[in-house]
Amino acid sequence: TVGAVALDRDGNLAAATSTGGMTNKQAGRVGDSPIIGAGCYASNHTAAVSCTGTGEVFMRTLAAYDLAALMKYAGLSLQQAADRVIMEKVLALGGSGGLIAVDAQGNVALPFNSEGMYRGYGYVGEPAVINIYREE
Amino acid sequence: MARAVIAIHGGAGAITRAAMSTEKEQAYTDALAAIVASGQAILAAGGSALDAVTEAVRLLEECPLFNAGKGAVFTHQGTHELDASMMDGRTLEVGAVAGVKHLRNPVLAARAVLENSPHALFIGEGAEAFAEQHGLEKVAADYFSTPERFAQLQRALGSEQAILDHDGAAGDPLDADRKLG
Repeated sequence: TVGAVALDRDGNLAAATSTGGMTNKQAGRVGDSPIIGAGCYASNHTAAVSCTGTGEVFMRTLAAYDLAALMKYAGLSLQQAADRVIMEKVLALGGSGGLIAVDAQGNVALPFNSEGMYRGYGYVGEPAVINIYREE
Repeated sequence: MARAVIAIHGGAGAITRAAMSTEKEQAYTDALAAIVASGQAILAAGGSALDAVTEAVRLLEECPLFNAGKGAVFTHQGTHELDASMMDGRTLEVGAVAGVKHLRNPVLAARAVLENSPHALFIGEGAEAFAEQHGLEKVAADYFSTPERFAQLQRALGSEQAILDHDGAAGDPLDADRKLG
């Protein structure tokens, strides 16, 4: 699964996600990637989010929207909300994976509970940051 | 003026240094860096967040290292079924497609749905027909296949389990599954 989230200079957020699913999945199985609120979500009032991992768990937790809801209704920061979703809610149901998110202030969060996640981000005019493993 | 930024992911899973060659690690790093740079360039030129994420995901779909578009994983039946979605935070408009088999870039189909339809999600043949009506490129079903993904399927078939894209990249998928509990 791949995804991208962005904040433009006008303060607008957007998210996109795309996938081939899981190796050896049954034909017709659909995971969270095309499900708005589960694998992809964006609102200028909270954050833009794209998820990757055990699709069924991200659907059951409405992971992408849940991050935004934690910010809007519980007042959590982007990092707090992202960590809550991946390290607590998704993990509690046996889900593996992670997400990328950016908020309207330009904060970035890239939490994951698996060994690694291919990830990167870059502010305009600054060097990009690219990481793969947990310890980075 | 907001501090424009783009972030991308290429999937998560049992990705460890021990299982990664230096060459493969460099290939992934180079691909991710180039795609982030592309997004940065769009934003630096005053492009929208929607345009930046569309192009970033399209490039990820074009790269066979990642499980989307070219290089997508195989189903149990030896086919490819692709899904994509996007959302505009400014308007809360959305577009998504699921179970498509012949669209070169599913993310462009999701964008077409977002911009040209009152509906949110199209599946299968209907999604492909909608994309074709909006001029998107169709490809043969085997366009998405790579030898690495085919080998991954053969290992997974033995386990009778579905595995995350990067968990079955090397070795025994059952080992990867056990690692993830």
